Order: sequence, then structure tokens, then C-alpha cells
Amino acid sequence: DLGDSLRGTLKKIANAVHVDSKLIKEVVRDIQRALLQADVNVKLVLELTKKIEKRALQEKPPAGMSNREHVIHIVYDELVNILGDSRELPIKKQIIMMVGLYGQGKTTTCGKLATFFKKKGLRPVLIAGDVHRPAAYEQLKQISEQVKVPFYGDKSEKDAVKVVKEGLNKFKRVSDVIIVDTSGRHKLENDLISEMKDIFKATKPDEKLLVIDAATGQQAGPQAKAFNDAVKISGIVLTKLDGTAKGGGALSAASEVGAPIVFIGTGEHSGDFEKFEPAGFISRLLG
Amino acid sequence: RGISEEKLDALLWELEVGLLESDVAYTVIESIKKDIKEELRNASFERDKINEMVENVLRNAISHVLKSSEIDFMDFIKSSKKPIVIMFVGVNGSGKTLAIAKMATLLRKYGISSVMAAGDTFRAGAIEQLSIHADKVGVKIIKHGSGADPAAVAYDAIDHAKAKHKDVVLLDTAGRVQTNINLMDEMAKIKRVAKPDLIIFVGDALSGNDAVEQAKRFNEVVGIDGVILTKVDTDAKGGSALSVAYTIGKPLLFIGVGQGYEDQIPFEPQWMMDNIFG
Ligand SMILES: Nc1nc2c(ncn2[C@@H]2O[C@H](COP(=O)(O)OP(=O)(O)OP(=O)(O)O)[C@@H](O)[C@H]2O)c(=O)[nH]1
Ligand SMILES: Nc1nc2c(ncn2[C@@H]2O[C@H](COP(=O)(O)OP(=O)(O)OP(=O)(O)O)[C@@H](O)[C@H]2O)c(=O)[nH]1
Ligand SMILES: [Mg+2]
Ligand SMILES: [Mg+2]
Repeated sequence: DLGDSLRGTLKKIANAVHVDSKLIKEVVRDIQRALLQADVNVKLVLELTKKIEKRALQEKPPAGMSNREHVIHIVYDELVNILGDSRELPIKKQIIMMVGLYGQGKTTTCGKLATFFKKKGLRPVLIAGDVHRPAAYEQLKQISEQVKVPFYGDKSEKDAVKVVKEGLNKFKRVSDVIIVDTSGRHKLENDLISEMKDIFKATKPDEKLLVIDAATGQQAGPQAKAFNDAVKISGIVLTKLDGTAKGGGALSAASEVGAPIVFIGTGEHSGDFEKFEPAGFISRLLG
Repeated sequence: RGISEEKLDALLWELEVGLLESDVAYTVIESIKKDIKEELRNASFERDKINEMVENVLRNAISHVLKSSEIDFMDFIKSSKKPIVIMFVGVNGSGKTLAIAKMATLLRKYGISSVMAAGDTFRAGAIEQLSIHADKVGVKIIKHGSGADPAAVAYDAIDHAKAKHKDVVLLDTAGRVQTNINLMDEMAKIKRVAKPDLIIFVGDALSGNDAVEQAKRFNEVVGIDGVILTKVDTDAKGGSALSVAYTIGKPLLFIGVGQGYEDQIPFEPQWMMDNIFG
């Protein structure tokens, strides 16, 4: 199921007596429009649609598959290729570092992750590694109280590495999942990219999760690349899917960092959190 | 003697890609293309100057959209009856709370007093966050407890401003997505009670096509008077500024260019033109 707006497009193929290159080009143009409107990186869209067109023109539908089903299969196949192999966060002792641009939902997602691991029988702790944003400490502390997990932070400490190291030392024996919140930052802030690398070196996290707002546009790819160059990203969390945004930026980011989307955020509460499902994402992307 | 449809599309394609890569929304680009095609089809031109001409027509169309609704913000503030109530709205995480701190700083530079109203009574740490800003900027903040009615906080702040002769009330509200009917209703209720003189939509320059949906819906629910586009310093080209201006026809007042209280500067259409066509 490729989404509503492509349904009309695909009907053209279903109703066509003969699927010629003109029709294929028309269908590919519709797919291109859908991907561009979904905020997928422009160069990636052009690459993808070229591939889809080539395959649709050259490949014969396998036995038993209609022309329409074959085109759907090609589009789905190419998008799943970009998304990469699915993976789930392992249910075991680990350190998770949250990174991303400003206002994407990192701090809120810390609470959601804590709830997720708590339900799996593990003991998470939240570490307030954001020493810059006003009341970041209070925000994470209140979240930890809402989801009922331990919290560590130091309101007076301006050195993020120091706070995180102290939190790690205090909780590594009593907690299973250590979730480290960090400040928002962007690729042009050399001092903050440096700070992120320092936190990474000090904590040696098992997971480095890049948090991305579903409404992010063409900056998703380039920023993800910068974050990945600094600390190898192991997974993506796509937030605010309860809005109308399609989340195409996450596709670009997944392509840049070579890591899959692992979770999605669907609201402001700690329960608004789901494992990533490629089929649903692709249907919404093209819809 | 005009240009064929195919030739036009081919010429426009390169410019289109540039606009898309700058985060101008797809539907907005299609509309602008339609607007200028009439002009281009009937244009007379020199064969070798055609690319230049097409780009100039596009530039003029875009520049027209960006300039068409400019207002002088400080003139408005200085000439309006006090207290002026300015309500800040927008999607989660767009930068509303910081924009208020920057606004209070700017107003004080012009000798204009303000009071902040902690209208986000929902999100963790929201009241504490605005309180720290109020303290740093040196303005009064009116706040109730977490979970309080935002409309009541607004009402309280306006009362305070009238009593203490404060010029401006800066009303912070919680982030919300336009698909949340309850929160859209809450925003409409805050407007009914606070009767703001100005409703400012705070949009994120990092956002792409969704900026159109956001601005359209917020404008339908409460009516937007002006826009602030944040996080322009993140290397975002800010095409959403054009998308929003085209969609709701309201002025882009300021752009946010960083974390500092001085990092909110008046929007210059030429800056946007250089970004998009640079
Ligand atoms: N609607 C919706 N809002 C969300 C979601 N995730 C987070 N938010 C909201 O987005 C806003 C920003 O979230 P934060 O967790 O503060 O974002 P952040 O990345 O930590 O921000 P910085 O630390 O400033 O970079 C808040 O209003 C959150 O409640 C989501 O999935 N849906
Ligand atoms: N780089 C940069 N960051 C900004 C800018 N404006 C806001 N931010 C950051 O974006 C994040 C979110 O800002 P807030 O002011 O909390 O946003 P908000 O809209 O009030 O968020 P909610 O109330 O949760 O919806 C913070 O980390 C800000 O420092 C800007 O112009 N540039
Ligand atoms: Mg945060
Ligand atoms: Mg806020």
C-alpha cells in the first residue's frame, strides 16, 4: 500500500492495456512529486526516481504479478533499501546518548525511552547532560518524576562532560540503561560539536541516537552527516509524527548515517512512542 | 513571440531544484511557476538572453511576495495603545519561548517595558525556562502553577500590565501540532480571553514543506499577524519563509540567528533572495 495520492497514479498502470515508457515516466513523475513534498533530500529523490524508472522499464513483472503490483514492488524495494536493515535496541545493560538539532524532542524522548525499558524489566536512569538550555535540568528532572525513574544532574555545573561522568559513576552499578540527554546543537557550532565528541569519548555509549523532527526539510541530510562524522550514529528516532509532516528528512538522514530509524514519537506524553515500521512510514511518505 | 510549454518547464527546472533545496515548499513553487508562466509565454526576448529573463521574472515574483506585506514593527509598538498584548504560537520546539526573551530585550533597547506571561502550563520545565529568561533579561514574569489555565495566566498578566503601566505583555503558549483539535481549541480560547493585539507565529527555518500546513492551519484557527522564523543560523536556507509568506500573506518580522538575546534581527527580503538564488 503506497498511500492515497499514488493510488490514482497506480490506477493508470492498472487500467493500461499496454504499459509503455510514456506511462512509466508519468508514474515516476508522480512519485517524484510525492517524495519532494515529503521533504526527502532533492538529490536523493532524483537518484531514486531514476532508479525506479530504469527498473520499471527494464524489469519484467515476475509470474503472477500485475504491472501495477510490480511498480509498487520496485518503489517499495528502493525505499526500503534506503531505510536499511531494521534493527531493534537490544534489551540489555547499555549506555544511550541522545543527540540532535535544537527542539527536535531529545529531552522528551529520554522519558519515552525510560518508559520503554522500564516496561521490559530494566532499570533506566536519566542523566541531564544539557548544561546550556535554561531549565534543561528541571525539564528532565520533572520528566524523570513523571515516568518514575532515577535522575542525575548538576544545576550549577557548566561542564557537560563532568556532569555526565559523575552520573555514570553514581549509577553504573545500580542502573541497567543509562540515558544521557545532551544539548541541541547544529553543524556550524564547532565548540558544541567538540563537546558532543567529548561526551561521547567520556561515556563510550552503546547507542548514539539521532533525534529528528518529522517536519525537518533539506537540512536533515547535511546535519545528520555532520553528527555522524562526529559520533557514529547507531539509530534514528523520528519525532512529532502526530503532526502532518511526512518525515522524508529521516529517509535522507538514514541514507547519510547508514543507520536505521528505530523508534517514532507520536505525541508529547511518555507513552507516545512506537517501534519503527517501514511499511507504515513508506505509506505515509508517499501518501 | 513566446516560449513553448516544454521549453519553459526545462528552463524553470534548474531554478526549481534550487528553490526545493532551499526548503521552499513544493506546492508554493508550483503556484509561483503558474503565476509567472503567463508572463513568460507572452514575453518577447533575445534568444541568448532567455535564461536570464526567466530567472529575472522568477526573482521579481518572489521578491514581490516577500515585500508585499512589510510592516514597521517598532512603529506599530510605539503608536499602539498600551498595554499591547503579543501572543506567541507555533508547533512544538520551534523557538517561541526564546523568541519572547529576544523580543523583551529588543523592546527594552527602545525604552519599552514588558511583562512575560507563562502561558505554557503543560510542558515539563516550561515555567522555569521562561522564569530564567525573565530574570536574565530583567523583566517581570506572571506565572501560575503547572497545569493552570493559560487563559487565566494571560488575564492576570494583562491586569498586571494595566496596573503597573507596562507597555507590552509577551504571552508564551505551549507548542502544539495542528492535528490536535483540543490544543487548537485551547489556543482559540486563550485568544478570546487575552484579545491580543498581535499574534505571532514562530516557525522553524529547519522545517520544509510542513511549514505551509502549519501556517495555514494556525492562521485559520486564530489568525496570524506576523511571523518570526527561527534557527536560521543552522545553515538552513529558510525557504519556509517564502512558503509561509506566500500561503498566508503576512509579514515576516524577524529571523532568529542564534541562542543569544540579541540574535533576533529584522527580516530583510534581499537576504532571503540571496539565500535562495545564491
Ligand atoms: N507533538 C509532539 N511533540 C513532541 C514530540 N516529541 C517532543 N515533542 C515536543 O517538542 C518540544 C521540544 O521537545 P524537547 O524534548 O524539549 O526537544 P529537545 O530536542 O530536547 O530540545 P533542545 O534541548 O532545546 O534542543 C516539546 O514541546 C515537546 O513536548 C512528539 O512526538 N510529538
Ligand atoms: N540555533 C538556534 N537555536 C534556537 C533559535 N531559537 C530557538 N532555538 C533553540 O531551540 C530550542 C527550542 O526553543 P524554545 O524556545 O524552547 O522553543 P519553544 O517553541 O518554546 O518550544 P516548546 O515550548 O516546547 O514548544 C532551544 O534549545 C532554543 O535555544 C535560533 O534562532 N537559533
Ligand atoms: Mg532538550
Ligand atoms: Mg516554549
